[in-house]
Amino acid sequence: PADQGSLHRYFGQR
Amino acid sequence: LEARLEQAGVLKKVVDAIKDLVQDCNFDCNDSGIALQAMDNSHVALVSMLLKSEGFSPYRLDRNVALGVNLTSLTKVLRCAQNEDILTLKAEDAPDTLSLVFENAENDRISEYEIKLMDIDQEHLGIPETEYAAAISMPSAEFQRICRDLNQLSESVAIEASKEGVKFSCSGDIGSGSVTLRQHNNVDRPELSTKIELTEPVALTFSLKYLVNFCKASALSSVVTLSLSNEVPLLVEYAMGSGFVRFYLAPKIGE
Repeated sequence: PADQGSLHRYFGQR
Repeated sequence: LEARLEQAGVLKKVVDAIKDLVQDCNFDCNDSGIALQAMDNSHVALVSMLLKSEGFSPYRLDRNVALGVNLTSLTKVLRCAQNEDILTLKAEDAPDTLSLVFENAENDRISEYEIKLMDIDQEHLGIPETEYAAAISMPSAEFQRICRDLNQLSESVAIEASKEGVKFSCSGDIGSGSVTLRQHNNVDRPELSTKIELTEPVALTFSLKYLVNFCKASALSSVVTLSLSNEVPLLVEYAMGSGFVRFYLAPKIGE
């Protein structure tokens, strides 16, 4: 089954 | 802050759309309007909302202010407003409370409520400007039905966009299912059209639990837009007359 990555992988902290 | 909204129903629908995803969040008030950005606890989904200042009349703000609100509390107070009531939000410069005033259109009932605010140290993410490979707009009710239907069979859905159309498919313990939409234009009722703009084919897998949750925003707009690119989060947007609610969802990775 596929893993669920978090949004931190794509969006940086501002 | 003093911001007057012609229809309390707009804020009620916005809060209804996001309250199951996030519990406490800041309403950031500045010259462009009232904005909110918050992630769910698992950091898989993010909601970004803007009620533009033009949507309020008047919209008066002396200095930027962040209103830390518990959405369950706000929901309780908003239940005390009729959808057609005029809603005025008021807060001081360094507020402990947010004041909400509801007036009926006949101007013979005024209800005044206050909710306590809280300090919320909220993480803000920078969302890069993205040229998406596929943008699909469709009736929001149709997207909601597809998500609910497929969620009965599976936890996740594969979304594939190609020249032929957009295919939502899933498989689970009891079997499998798919819905394919083709582009079509409804001249009489444009909100029932399905439009597919594609620069390259896209295939991504997402958790249906979150998508079903996003669909609670369907009351805000009869049209929803899905924007996808391979290996980036899905954008689900509900546009309002003067603002939007956008949801971002991280894709599932690796098979």
